[in-house]
Amino acid sequence: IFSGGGKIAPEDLDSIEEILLSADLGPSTVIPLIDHLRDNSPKGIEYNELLSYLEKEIESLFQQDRKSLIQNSAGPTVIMMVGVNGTGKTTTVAKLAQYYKQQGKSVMLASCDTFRAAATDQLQVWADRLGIEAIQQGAGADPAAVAFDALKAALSRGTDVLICDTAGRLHNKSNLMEELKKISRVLGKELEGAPHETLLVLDAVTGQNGFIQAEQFHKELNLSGVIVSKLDGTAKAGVVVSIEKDLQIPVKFVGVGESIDDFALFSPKEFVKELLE
Amino acid sequence: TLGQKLNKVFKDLRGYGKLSEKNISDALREIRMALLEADVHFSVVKDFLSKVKEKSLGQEVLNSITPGQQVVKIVHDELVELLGGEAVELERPKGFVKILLVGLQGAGKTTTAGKLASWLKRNKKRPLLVSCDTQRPAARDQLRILAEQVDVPFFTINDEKDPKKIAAAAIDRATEEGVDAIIVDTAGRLHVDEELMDEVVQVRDLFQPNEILFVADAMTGQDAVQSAKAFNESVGTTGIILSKLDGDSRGGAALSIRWITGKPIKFCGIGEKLDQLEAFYPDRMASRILG
Ligand SMILES: Nc1nc2c(ncn2[C@@H]2O[C@H](COP(=O)(O)OP(=O)(O)OP(=O)(O)O)[C@@H](O)[C@H]2O)c(=O)[nH]1
Ligand SMILES: Nc1nc2c(ncn2[C@@H]2O[C@H](COP(=O)(O)OP(=O)(O)OP(=O)(O)O)[C@@H](O)[C@H]2O)c(=O)[nH]1
Ligand SMILES: [Mg+2]
Ligand SMILES: [Mg+2]
Repeated sequence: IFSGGGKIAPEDLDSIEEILLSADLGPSTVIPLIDHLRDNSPKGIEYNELLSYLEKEIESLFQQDRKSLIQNSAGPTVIMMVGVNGTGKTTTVAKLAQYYKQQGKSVMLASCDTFRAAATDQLQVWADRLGIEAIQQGAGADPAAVAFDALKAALSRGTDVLICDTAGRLHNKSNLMEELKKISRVLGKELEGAPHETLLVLDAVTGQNGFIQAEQFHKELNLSGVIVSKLDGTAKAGVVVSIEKDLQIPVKFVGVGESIDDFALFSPKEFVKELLE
Repeated sequence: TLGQKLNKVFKDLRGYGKLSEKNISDALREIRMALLEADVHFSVVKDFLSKVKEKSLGQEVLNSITPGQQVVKIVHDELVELLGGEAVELERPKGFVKILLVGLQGAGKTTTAGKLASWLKRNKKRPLLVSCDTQRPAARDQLRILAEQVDVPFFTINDEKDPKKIAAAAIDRATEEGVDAIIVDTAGRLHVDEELMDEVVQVRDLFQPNEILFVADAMTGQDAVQSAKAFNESVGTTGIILSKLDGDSRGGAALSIRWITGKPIKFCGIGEKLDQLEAFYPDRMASRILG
C-alpha cells in the first residue's frame, strides 16, 4: 500500500486501520489506537517510524516475562488440551508429544475424547506414529475415568509427561464445561498440582469470539496458556493481543501445518511482524 | 444493545425535526463498531454503512419521533436483504443428487456430511456417503461411523491415496447400490495451498456435482472473505453451510461470505448430533449479528 519511506498522511492511517482490523485485532483495540495516533502523531511522521512505533506499541501489550511450559519435579507433568470443536487439539497433542520426545522425555497420551466418532482412532494413529501409548476406554466412557487411568499408569511407570486430549466443546454449553472441570479435578486429586498446564487451542481464523472462548475456558479451568493453530493460513489471529493484554494468558506455541513438525514456540516479535505484513 | 446505543445518539432530537450530520455520523460510528465486533469484514461494513447512510437521510427517519428506532429498523432490514431476503424453504431435491463438501480444516465437513445424509433420508432420498479424505488420520472411520448412525451405505477405498479414484468409483458404487444421492466428503484444505486446491478441482471435474457446498465455521473472523472468495473462484461453490451456530459467536462471517460470493447460505449446523441441521433464516441471522 505505501511506497515506503514517505510521509504519513491521515488516509494512510485509514489503511493501517484496515490492516489491523483485517488481522482480527478487534475494533475495541484498533479504533482507539488509530484515533490516538491520528491526534498525537506529529504532522507528517515518517511511514517507517510509524510502523516501528506501532510494532513496539502492540508488542508491549503481550505478557512480558514469558515462561515456557511448567515442569513438575515431583512426578509426571500433566497437560490438558482444551478448546472448541475442530480447532486442532488432537493434532496439537501429537505435536506437543513430539516436542517433549525430542527433549528426551517419555510421553503418554490420554484419549479423553470419548464422544466424537473415531476420536480415539485418530489419536491412536498419532500415538503409533510416535511410538508412544495412548490410554483409552470404550466409546461413551467417562472421560474423567480415562484421565484417572492414564495418570495412574503414568505414575506407576514414571512417565515424564502425560498429555490429555479432550473432546471439542462450545464454552456456552455448561454441562460440557462441567465435564471438563471434573476431568481437571480428578487429575488434581490423584496428583497434587495436576493438571500443571491447561492449554487452550485456538484456531487462527477465529474472530472476536476467540476472546470470549479464552475468557470462559479461563474462568472455568484457569488456563495456563494458549496455542494458536492453523497460522499457516491467511488469518493472523490478532485476537490473541487482547487475550494477552486483558486476560494475561500467554500464547505458548503456534501450529503452522498438519504434520507433526509444524509446531514452534511463540514469539511476540515474529507474530507482530506478521500482523503488520 | 445497538438499539439502545442508537437511541442514546438520537435522544435529544425528539420534536426538533431535522437530524444533523453529527447525529448521522455518530449513529454510523455505533453501527460500524457493532458490525466489526460481530466479525463482519471491514469492506462489507464500509459498503453496508454507505447504504444505511443513504436510507437514514430519507423521509422515514427525518420525520420520525423515534429516529433511533427507525435507524435500527433500516440496519436490520438492510442486513436481512444482504443475507438473502426471504427465508427459502428447502425442498426435497429431485433427481440424482451429487453433493461435494469443501472447506478449511475443522470447519465441520465430515459431521455435516452425516447431517445431510440424515436430512436426505428424512426427505425420502437414498444417499450414499463417500469419504474422499485420504489425508486425515481416521477420517474414513469417522464418516463410516456416522453412516452407520444414520443407517445409510458408506463407500471409500481404504488404501487409496488419490481422492479422484474414490470419487470415480463412488459413481459406479451408487449405481450398484441403487441410491439416488451421493455426498462426497473431502479433506480440509487451505485456500493458499495450490496443490490441494487443484486436487479438489480435479475431484469436482470427475465427480460432476450439482451442489458444491462450502462449509464455514460461524466463529470465523475477517478471514472469511479470503477463504470464501478463493474457494468460490477455484472450485465454484453453489451454496454455503454455516456450522457451529449453537455457539455464541455473532456470526458476521455469514454476511461477509454472502457479500463476497453472492451464493446462498443453505443450511446451518446447530450442534454435533446428526439431526442438528436446519434451514437458514436471514432475519434470525440479522438479529444475531446485531447482538
Ligand atoms: N493447516 C493446518 N491444519 C491444522 C493445524 N492443526 C490442526 N489442523 C487440522 O485441523 C483439523 C482438525 O484437527 P483436530 O486435531 O482433529 O482438531 P480437534 O480440535 O481435535 O477437533 P475436535 O476434537 O473434533 O474438536 C485437521 O484436519 C487437522 O489436520 C495447523 O496448524 N494447520
Ligand atoms: N457444536 C457444534 N459442533 C460441530 C458442528 N458441526 C461440526 N461440529 C464439530 O466440529 C468438530 C469438527 O468437525 P468435523 O466434521 O470433523 O470437521 P471437518 O471439516 O470434517 O474437519 P477436517 O476433515 O479435519 O477438515 C467436531 O468436533 C464436530 O463434532 C455444529 O454445528 N455444532
Ligand atoms: Mg480432537
Ligand atoms: Mg473431515
